[in-house]
Amino acid sequence: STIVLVFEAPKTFEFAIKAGQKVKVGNRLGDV
Amino acid sequence: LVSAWTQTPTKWYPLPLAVGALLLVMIRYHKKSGRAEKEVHVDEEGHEVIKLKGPWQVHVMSALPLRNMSRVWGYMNSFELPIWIRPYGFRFYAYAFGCNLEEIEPSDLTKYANLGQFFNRQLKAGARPVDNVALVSPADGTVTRCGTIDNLHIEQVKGITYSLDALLGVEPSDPTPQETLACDKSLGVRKRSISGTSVRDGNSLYFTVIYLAPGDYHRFHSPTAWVVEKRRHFVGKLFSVSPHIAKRLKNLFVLNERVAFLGRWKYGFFGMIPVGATNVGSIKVNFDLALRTNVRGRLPPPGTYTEDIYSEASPLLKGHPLTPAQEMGGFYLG
Repeated sequence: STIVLVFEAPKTFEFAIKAGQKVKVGNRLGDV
Repeated sequence: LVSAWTQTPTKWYPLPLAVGALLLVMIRYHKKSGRAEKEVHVDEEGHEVIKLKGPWQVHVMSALPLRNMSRVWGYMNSFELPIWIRPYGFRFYAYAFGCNLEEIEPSDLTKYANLGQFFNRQLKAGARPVDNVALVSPADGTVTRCGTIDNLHIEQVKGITYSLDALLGVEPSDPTPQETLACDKSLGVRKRSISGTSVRDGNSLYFTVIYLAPGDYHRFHSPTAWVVEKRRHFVGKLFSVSPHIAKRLKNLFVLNERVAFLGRWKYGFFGMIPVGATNVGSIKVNFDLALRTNVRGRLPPPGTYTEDIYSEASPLLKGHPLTPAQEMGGFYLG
């Protein structure tokens, strides 16, 4: 299964993850 | 080898005409099929028509009764197992798929009557600390893609994209009474116009795709503080969504059955879309008990969906409010 997130954010938004990285619930994905 | 390489005389001779012609035909076929892969078919309203595209293995797979297979798999895993076999069976499963048995609740493996229950296990309180940032992971898994959305297309894998409108669905514009009824009463609605994709000045649209492997914790949580205004249920195929298939099957995430939660957060539009797969065909949502996924019946055309509005959950917020990391629901076997 897969979860896709689509969201609007200011252009200052930065991902804290990269493709291939393992994540767990509550881990930081990104911030403004 | 060295002497054979240096001393063997090279004899050049012309290729037969038929071989050359065959080569030209093959090159032409390759170019044509490459163009066909890139072609976008649109309907009379200019919206992209979702079609199955991929190598022959994908077409063979699409001929299989994947939805029925998924339901049989779920049914088989709903049988109650003998108590004595449960710890051995679930420990073997945990070993094979890398589950951490120390974080599950209850930790007594005899309490899980079957693999279906174990698959949808819950975690001990505090097992997943929540970062205090704008956006956190809604699930355990692997990030397959993330980035900005360009030209209203999301990248499935490098070089293969799918339409944002096809993923989220499109609201009917100027609905006729029949269309309004269809929208409200959960009948099929044909997409009409773009929705939820306009952004404010200074903002952009971003996306993240998280793949949940079989051994991962399969409940999903809210990734931020937001208000879910509506959900759209797209009945569809149940292809595997493993990275191996994602690389080969174009439009995978818009062909598969999925539930799109649409709403808003402090920066504007927010959408979350759990996508089902062959072994994990059912999606259940804690605050939407009416939702039924992977049920028997004929598949509607791709792009159609049923919609439910959550405005009654909170008339003030006009939707269902969620806090960061609040459990929303889960994926189930079958």
